[in-house]
Amino acid sequence: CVCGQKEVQSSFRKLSGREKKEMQREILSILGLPGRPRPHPPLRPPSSAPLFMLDLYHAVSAEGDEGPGLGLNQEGVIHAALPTLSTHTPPLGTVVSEADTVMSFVNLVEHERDLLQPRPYWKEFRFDLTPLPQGETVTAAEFRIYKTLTMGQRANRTLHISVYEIQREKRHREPELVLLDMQSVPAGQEGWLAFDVTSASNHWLLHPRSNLGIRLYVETEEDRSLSAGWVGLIGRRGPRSKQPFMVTFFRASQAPCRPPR
Amino acid sequence: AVRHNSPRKKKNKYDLPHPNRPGIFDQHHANSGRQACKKHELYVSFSDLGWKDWVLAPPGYSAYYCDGECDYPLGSCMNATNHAMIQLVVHLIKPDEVPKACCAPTKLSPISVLFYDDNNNVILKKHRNMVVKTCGC
Repeated sequence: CVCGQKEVQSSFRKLSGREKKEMQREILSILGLPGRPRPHPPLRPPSSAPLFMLDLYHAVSAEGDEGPGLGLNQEGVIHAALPTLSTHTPPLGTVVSEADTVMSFVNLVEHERDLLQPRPYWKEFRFDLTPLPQGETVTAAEFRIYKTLTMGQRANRTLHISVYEIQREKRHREPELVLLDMQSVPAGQEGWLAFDVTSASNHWLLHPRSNLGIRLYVETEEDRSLSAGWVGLIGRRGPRSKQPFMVTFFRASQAPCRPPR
Repeated sequence: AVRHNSPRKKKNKYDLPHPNRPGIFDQHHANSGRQACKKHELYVSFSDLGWKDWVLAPPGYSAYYCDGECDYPLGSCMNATNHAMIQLVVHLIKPDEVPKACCAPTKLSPISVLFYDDNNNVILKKHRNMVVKTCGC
């Protein structure tokens, strides 16, 4: 009950300075948190990634109580509880259930070739993955981007959205691209789109310098290139709760047991 | 050779007393007026610790601690968790003489934490095998 809670909290305040320090150390150790937090500037309302991760946290905690649930959809792409306007929220699956660490990354750099330049139009996103957890392997990674409705679109037109890993950049020439995932969506669809970028994530984990980002193309059925912004794909200048981000699932190597403290 | 015709099944003296029924030792403790060692819960909210903008979830942590007279004090050379484990084994061998450690880990439960790293990335960390804090009394 709330009164009990208040009473218990006050007993924490009664602890001596040393006991409080010991308690904090104990909590940091049990939660596996990396040391004492540096004072965080008060954060603005959470953006898309924290909202998604908070949803995932609640789904994982609920699973802890009840038992497993998310699966992969037909294309084999993971879908966790989507933060907003999700059309389907399947239960948790092995990738999420078995993940030891899940990290979300906000994109750092965003380039694009849009209507003012020659076709094909594209948009590039690059994430800073440097703080990857040591000794863990990537089991899955997704790039999530929000698609909103735009005026002037024929709702029933089909858009082919493809995501490539940028492998090698050549001066004054097109870089080498490797296709990661592609989705065909109706122009009139609104909500989060998730692209499987696991192979790129693995590649970047092994060779951090090779992280040159990903590139997104949009084409119509007649192979006509459209600008991502024009079809309603939101970039980092969009509302915070709908900005693109990347989420990566990690699995720790199977240490036999937790070392005693 | 095993004798098949033993008329009565001999009671195994290592049978644990039923956990919910107070053991012989508990009554003894209560009578002697000493406060037996008991597990308590201390809830620590992360806003108390000034971590609110750092840890997104959970809102706090329930730390367990033990308080009371310990019949088997050990020196500082062993930490509480290992002490409780050993006391549990010794209790199995001498249930009438050695009390069960009041907080020996019985159920390993997972715990998850969601926090910001220094680059404002959000990390969800899951710990599968959590040991309940034990006091080793």
